[in-house]
Amino acid sequence: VVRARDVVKEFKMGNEVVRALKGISLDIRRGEYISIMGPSGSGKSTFFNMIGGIDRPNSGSIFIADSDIAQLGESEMAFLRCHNIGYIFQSYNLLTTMTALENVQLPTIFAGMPAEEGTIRAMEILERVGLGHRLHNKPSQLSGGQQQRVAIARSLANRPSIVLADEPTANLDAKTGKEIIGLLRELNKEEGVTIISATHDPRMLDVSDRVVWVNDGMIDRVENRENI
Amino acid sequence: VVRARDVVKEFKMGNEVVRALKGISLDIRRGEYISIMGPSGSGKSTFFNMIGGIDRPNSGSIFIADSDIAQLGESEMAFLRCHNIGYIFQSYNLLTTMTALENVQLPTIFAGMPAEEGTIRAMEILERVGLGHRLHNKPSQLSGGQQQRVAIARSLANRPSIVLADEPTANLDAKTGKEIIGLLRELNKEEGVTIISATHDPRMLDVSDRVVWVNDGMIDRVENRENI
Ligand SMILES: Nc1ncnc2c1ncn2[C@@H]1O[C@H](COP(=O)(O)OP(=O)(O)OP(=O)(O)O)[C@@H](O)[C@H]1O
Ligand SMILES: Nc1ncnc2c1ncn2[C@@H]1O[C@H](COP(=O)(O)OP(=O)(O)OP(=O)(O)O)[C@@H](O)[C@H]1O
Ligand SMILES: [Mg+2]
Ligand SMILES: [Mg+2]
Repeated sequence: VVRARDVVKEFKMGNEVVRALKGISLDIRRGEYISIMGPSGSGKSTFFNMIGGIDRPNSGSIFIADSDIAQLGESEMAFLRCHNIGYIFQSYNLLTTMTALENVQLPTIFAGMPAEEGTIRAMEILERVGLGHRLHNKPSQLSGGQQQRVAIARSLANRPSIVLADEPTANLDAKTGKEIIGLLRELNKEEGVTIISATHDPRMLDVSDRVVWVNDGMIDRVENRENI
Repeated sequence: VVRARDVVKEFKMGNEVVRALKGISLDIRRGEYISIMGPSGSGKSTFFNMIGGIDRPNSGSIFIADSDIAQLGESEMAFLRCHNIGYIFQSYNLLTTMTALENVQLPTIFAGMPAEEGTIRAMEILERVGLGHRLHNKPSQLSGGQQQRVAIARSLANRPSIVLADEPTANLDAKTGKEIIGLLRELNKEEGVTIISATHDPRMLDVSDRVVWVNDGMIDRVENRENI
């Protein structure tokens, strides 16, 4: 469902060029649960932005559901991002002037869902992540872990077939972290959602089909579930 | 060095009132390493903001180095915050238009240190957290874990006697996380810095003198090192 071929990403810093990705190739099958692990600064978030169509690589190509995203126009890419992919960003990216409920409902509005239905859907998912009692709080009125759970709920609003999660459990306590991993696993096993998650959390290893280890912009090794 | 007496904090949400802290009392001795643990939304960051003088409680009192911070004027409080306390916020709070070096040097400018000396000090600490090669990157040009390390370096710029850390290892991989815990422990053991850290990281238990468990705005229990 997602294929990356020799993806290179460079950032220009004055005269210097930082090669964050040095040529990454990876095939991810539909319905897999993949964890991407590696040291801080090794390129996980940059790779996440490439396969999610948020940023374009300098060279190499990315296929999502067999279409080359470099060939897609803006509106086709927006449709794909809105209906097929749910994003959980490392820095949440919540809209600070909207409540938790409005932040989670927003994607349903872009997808054309009637407002009443969208509100019910948003309430359901916020309940599922344990925030039924904080629907009308804005991000500044929520704790770090609560904001992260709003970001997780928002990514699920349009029942995506692929969830791209960047450090989904970073600010969560042991119990809440376990619940979120359980939720992602349930979506994966019962609804066949493909989960691709950049993480430092060793508990993710237990639920992953494969673990991709990156270091300094390259894939170090890929481990299957049996040998973890 | 830090004393809290019956601290209550309430937030108004329309007609509702959320009691984030329901009356917390705690004494922290100079040179201690204290971890505050508890579920997401239990009041750790709110308590952190109270003892750091960032926000005022509705009732109760806080003493830092034996002065009641409610009695301090704005400029005395600013002096205390600038010279004695280093803050590591859960959401980093870096200045997005400044480089890593400028962000770390900024506290030294407020403290009146000559610019040249401040630059050297900032470079030294960034080196110590493994970012000697990213001095001129702005926060948007750094990974999540790198931004967190800039925030940690900034908190140490003025050689504070107290470091208040809110989730210092949340976005760090196992190795970098261990290095940061090692750095905090070194400051604590060798330079006598008092460390107060809100965390979900079980490795913090190994280096803490005491662990304060909070739940729903109250202290559940306090454990000494021997019984952890
Ligand atoms: N400005 C605010 N207005 C209303 N409620 C708030 C506000 N700030 C915090 N809260 C509420 O107070 C409670 C405590 O929040 P706090 O940020 O202290 O939690 P925390 O223990 O740090 O959690 P985490 O581990 O997720 O960072 C939460 O339930 C939160 O929803
Ligand atoms: N806009 C940019 N300009 C310059 N360098 C950048 C930019 N964005 C990222 N980098 C660099 O690219 C490298 C990879 O960053 P990336 O955010 O992908 O790391 P990461 O693996 O997600 O790390 P973490 O675990 O800390 O989140 C880092 O060394 C970072 O400094
Ligand atoms: Mg990252
Ligand atoms: Mg917090």
